Amino acid sequence: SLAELRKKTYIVHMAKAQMPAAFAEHSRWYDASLRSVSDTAEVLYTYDTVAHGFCARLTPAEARALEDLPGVLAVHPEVRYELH
Amino acid sequence: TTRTPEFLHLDRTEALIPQSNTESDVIVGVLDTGVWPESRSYDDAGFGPVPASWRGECVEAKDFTAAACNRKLVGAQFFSKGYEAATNPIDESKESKSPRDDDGHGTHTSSTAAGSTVAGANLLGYAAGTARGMSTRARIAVYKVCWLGGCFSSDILAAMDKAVDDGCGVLSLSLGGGTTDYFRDSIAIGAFNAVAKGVVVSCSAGNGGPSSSTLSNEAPWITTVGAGTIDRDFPAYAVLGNGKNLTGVSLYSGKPLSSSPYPFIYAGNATNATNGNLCMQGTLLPDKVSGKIVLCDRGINARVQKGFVVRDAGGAGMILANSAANGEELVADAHILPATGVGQRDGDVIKSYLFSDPNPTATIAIGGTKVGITPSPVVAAFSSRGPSAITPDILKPDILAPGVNILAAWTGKVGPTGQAADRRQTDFNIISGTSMSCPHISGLAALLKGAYSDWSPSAIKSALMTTSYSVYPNGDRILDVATGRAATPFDIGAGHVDPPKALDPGLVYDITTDDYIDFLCALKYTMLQIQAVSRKQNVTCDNKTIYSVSDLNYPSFSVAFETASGAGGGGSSKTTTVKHKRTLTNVGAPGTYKVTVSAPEEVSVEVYPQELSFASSGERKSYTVSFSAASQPSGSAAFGRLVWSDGQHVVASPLAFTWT
Repeated sequence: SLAELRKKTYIVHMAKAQMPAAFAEHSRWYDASLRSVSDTAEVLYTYDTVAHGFCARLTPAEARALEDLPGVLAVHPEVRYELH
Repeated sequence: TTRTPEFLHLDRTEALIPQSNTESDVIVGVLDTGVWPESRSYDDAGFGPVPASWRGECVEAKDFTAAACNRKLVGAQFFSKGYEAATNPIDESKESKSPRDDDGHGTHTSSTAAGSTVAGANLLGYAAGTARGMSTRARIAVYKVCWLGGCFSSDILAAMDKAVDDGCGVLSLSLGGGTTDYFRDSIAIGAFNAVAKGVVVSCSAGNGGPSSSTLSNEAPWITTVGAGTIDRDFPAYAVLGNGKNLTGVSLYSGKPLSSSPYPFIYAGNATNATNGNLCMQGTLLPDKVSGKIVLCDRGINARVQKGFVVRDAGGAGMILANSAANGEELVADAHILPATGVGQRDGDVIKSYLFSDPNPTATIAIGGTKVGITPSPVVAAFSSRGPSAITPDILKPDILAPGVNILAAWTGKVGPTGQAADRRQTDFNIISGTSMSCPHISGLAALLKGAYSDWSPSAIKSALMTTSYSVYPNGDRILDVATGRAATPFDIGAGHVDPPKALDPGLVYDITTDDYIDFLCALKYTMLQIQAVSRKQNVTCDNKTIYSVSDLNYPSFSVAFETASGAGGGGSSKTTTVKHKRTLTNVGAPGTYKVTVSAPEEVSVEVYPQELSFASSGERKSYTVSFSAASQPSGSAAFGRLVWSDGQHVVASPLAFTWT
């Protein structure tokens, strides 16, 4: 369906301490994790101070696939907030 | 802001601030619509060098140079990747792809928190005075996360990440979303780890009031701020042809109407549209409206936009009547034509005249700025209310601060109504919302953080909460404008902030990161969820430990009793007892504190011990409270207050009881 093809932004929370030794930097590990579920997705932001992880544009299927990868704690769709 | 410093007795705080004050080292990070750096509220006269620990920056962009920052405005950045990915690339003819504030909201909130002193501030002559932020010595860093299309969580989390890394000591977020579990909420997650790093996070409660359980930003590590009025008003009188004179509010400042009456018409009778009574764009018939005062009903479109619609149709003036949803709440607007906003009751009186008189007439007289209005504060009808939908056992909102008709700095990009057609330029604007109350608390948190650099975010929050007041000087309880009756802790939390008292709280309820993790265990979050919220990988919830939300060392109490089955309506004799444990830390002189409890008749409250003696500063003492109640009909609520006092300090906690 169209909804399954449509990309949305997801925030991916990672278990930073579980980074495989093969990676020297967390950003490389995040990128490799993303690359394993999507050829085209790019990291928009990497989070390191108040969260560990990244955000990227993914299809729902790619997001579900990411959830199953080692070191992935949670994958949450982006939410729009409003001024009060 | 003007007037709120006097209303909050900020002049009395100077004497209470310790010599070791490091307020100028505190940087308030404001996540909002950006900044108008040319505002005098960011004047850095008298400021020393920016603290060496500061890692923030002033981002250069097309309409924003690094020179825009100074020793007051120490950082300005923007976060738009999530917004642009979700929508389209920013159209720079419509909004600035830079930290520049095209909207005004961010300039208003950041100057409210920590703006410099500006003499001669006013909006079109209204609310004139010397404007200042709550902490004039704190510095400001702005993180633009809100755009024409909204504020996106990926950008907000990136900004929080950067703000904490930069070295902000306080984060102020006057924005929010719906109700969602903490592990799904980017603001809650970002705030958890900011607080863990010693950063106070103050957020607006939301404008979903007066309906109950309408809160945003209700995680217990966040300071959730509701909105109240101050003792200032902007009266504007609707003078009817039958001699009646009804008081509304207005910030109109143009040519006044004649005192002679004008023909008066209901918008609903000057339109061919079904929603014409709302004065929606293009719905008024000029031949029916021209030269007349038009009564519009509030709702759907912006209040100020209705004024433009009436003006464009040739109307001479506008009376804007509240609907039941707004009740008697009067929010002043810088209308483009002579106008006054009236409450629902007065609106009904006016309509009654309008519909019964064959030739109704009216005029509008502007009253200017009045101060010393009593009672004040009253809870704004729009201020979101508890109980918390996510964790009813945590009382929210936490605290009330000024959020109605607040004057603060404004952008040079749009006029005070924010409407594209408004060509007026003003250095200041008067607006309302929990967006305005939140930065009052953020600035006051910076004041406390400067005064007591060793206090944790939860100690600062506790000091603000336990010293707040819930009654007027005459002893009457703070009113809720939505009902006209006394407000409850679900409306005001601990009460209205009282800065001089917050600087000397005597005792505080401190909470550590581990306590918050125990709280998440009590919520039965999975390990993955707790790890995602806390970033901690080695966290565990011990199978042998009984975790309880009631053990969180919160400065207020909320007890959600379960109604016994079959008790609905008639009640039941079964009594339930809920125990809460708390620990107080002495942050003042040695002393002995005694407890007093005002409990509702439905609940028996026992505190043990009844007396706590502190021999030194930093000493901690624990107590337990047992709340026992028979079953009540589902939906019942009752309230009380628990107070520890040594005769000098009053450490007060609200009690809220519900039966579900």
